[in-house]
Amino acid sequence: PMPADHKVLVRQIHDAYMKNFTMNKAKARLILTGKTSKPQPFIIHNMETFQLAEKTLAAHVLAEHHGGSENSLHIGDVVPALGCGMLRQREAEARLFHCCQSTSVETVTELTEFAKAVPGFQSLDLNDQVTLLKYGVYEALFTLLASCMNKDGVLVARGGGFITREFLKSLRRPFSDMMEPKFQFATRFNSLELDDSDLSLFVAAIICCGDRPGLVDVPLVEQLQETIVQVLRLHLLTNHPNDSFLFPRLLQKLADLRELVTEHAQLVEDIKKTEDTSLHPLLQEIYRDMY
Amino acid sequence: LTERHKILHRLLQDSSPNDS
Repeated sequence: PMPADHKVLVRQIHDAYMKNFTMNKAKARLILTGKTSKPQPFIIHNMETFQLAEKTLAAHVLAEHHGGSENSLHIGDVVPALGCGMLRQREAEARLFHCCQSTSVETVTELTEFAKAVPGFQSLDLNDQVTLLKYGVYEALFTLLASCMNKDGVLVARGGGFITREFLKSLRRPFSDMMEPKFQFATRFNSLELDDSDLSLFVAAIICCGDRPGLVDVPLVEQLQETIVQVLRLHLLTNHPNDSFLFPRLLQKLADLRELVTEHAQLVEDIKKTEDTSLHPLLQEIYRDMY
Repeated sequence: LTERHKILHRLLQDSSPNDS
């Protein structure tokens, strides 16, 4: 049985996750399986449907931003989807790359708020908080992205659109190489059948990781990591009583995520060199001197 | 480190919507 203080921590981290992320696995699965009362996502499977989606989804997401929560709009210079519209004159691959950046920036903002709500995180040295986010956000982002993916494609624009895997593969290189490794990871990761409560603890464990380069107070971060990992282990045992190897299998995914991020950073570096495209300042900060 | 990561730093220092 799980001690009472562990149960409290599970609830706090799960609540922080549900509060801070606009999309979660339960919502995404409802949309992907067609079990929602909302309109079906607009399917983007070629350049024509992509261009149509740029016009309709941008308007839709913007309307939602103005009417909805301001939670994720802390960086005043970023409005996802608007970027896509403003860059319409540029070629499709580059525009898609910019849309991905806007979504990434939004998720990094949400992840920061989530991290701040993890008990103990804000007591860490501010430099260490920066380090943990710098190295953790992309691993966390690809974990969360898996919830929006199935073998055929990925949900975008808060579930308003669905980009097919085949369309992403058909883009010119290097853009075509961008998403396929994420789909492969997502297929393996989704077979673990985690729910949002499991994912919330896993994402917290990714962020609070004691072996990131340049940490000032390693023992304090390790102590926080140890607490979260123990809570994750106990939570998995109670939440998945018939899958006793889930915890070790999940820990193995941490290594896969590191590899995925290293590959991704290299690809972004290549795109920066060979394409006439810009990188958002927040993402520049994260990638700079990363690995 | 915070100097080289001004936006991350700012996001961390911003008062969280959860605090209010």
